[in-house]
Amino acid sequence: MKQISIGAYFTSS
Amino acid sequence: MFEARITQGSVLKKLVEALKELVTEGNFDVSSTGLTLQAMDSSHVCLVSLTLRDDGFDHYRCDRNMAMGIHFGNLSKILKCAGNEDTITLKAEDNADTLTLMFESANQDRISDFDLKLMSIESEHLGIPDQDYSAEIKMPSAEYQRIVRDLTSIGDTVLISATKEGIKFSTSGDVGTANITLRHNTTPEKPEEQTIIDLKEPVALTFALRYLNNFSKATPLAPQVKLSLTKDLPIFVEYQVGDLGNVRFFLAPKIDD
Repeated sequence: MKQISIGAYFTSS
Repeated sequence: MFEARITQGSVLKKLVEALKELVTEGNFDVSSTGLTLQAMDSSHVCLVSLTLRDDGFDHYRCDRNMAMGIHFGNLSKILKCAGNEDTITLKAEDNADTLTLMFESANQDRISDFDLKLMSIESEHLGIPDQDYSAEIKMPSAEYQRIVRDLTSIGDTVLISATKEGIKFSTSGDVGTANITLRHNTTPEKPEEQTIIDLKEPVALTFALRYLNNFSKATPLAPQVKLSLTKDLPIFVEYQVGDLGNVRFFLAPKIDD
């Protein structure tokens, strides 16, 4: 299994 | 000028102890509405969001928005010098390169001040949308701590499944397997001892136990913790810190390759 960066789930503000 | 005073200084000590292993450094963003911090762990799979509201402090003043770059290990060293009963005041001039921490004992007979060197930290700010989750579980924070600690001794990852039967934490490893199921339980008289499961639809997600275990370092801050789950999204683990604010952790799920 893999884990992607948490940043990918949120938008940059 | 920034100045924030908290009579219950032990809260600040507990906050920094809860965060320092997960987050090496980050910016305290201060404004007229309070102090916030948003930071990722070094592997960028989890996000910590801290909010301390201005009205939660005994005195709060911030004339100008500032980002104060903090090394949490160093802040922890300084806060260890504060007594548990001390009042703590944080102070910084505009554009200062240090944050002053002043500790006053309860009977005012010992006053100390420490200056923490600030750092310049580039940080990306992420927008965290308010959203409805498939399952929200409020439980005693000590219970959450016990579950993740126990399962960490068995396996590396945990499958959390929320169904109408309850919420099940499952893991496996070299020694075997483990399943712990919690059911909705509102019978304890004290609200903080209750387990409340609000399920909109069943959901099951896998997470690295190491991080969930790390989040539980916030246990001394709050009697209850809330876990929120939605398919394919990070778990949201929240501790309310009295009237002062909250600490929120987000952890990316483990997904199939």
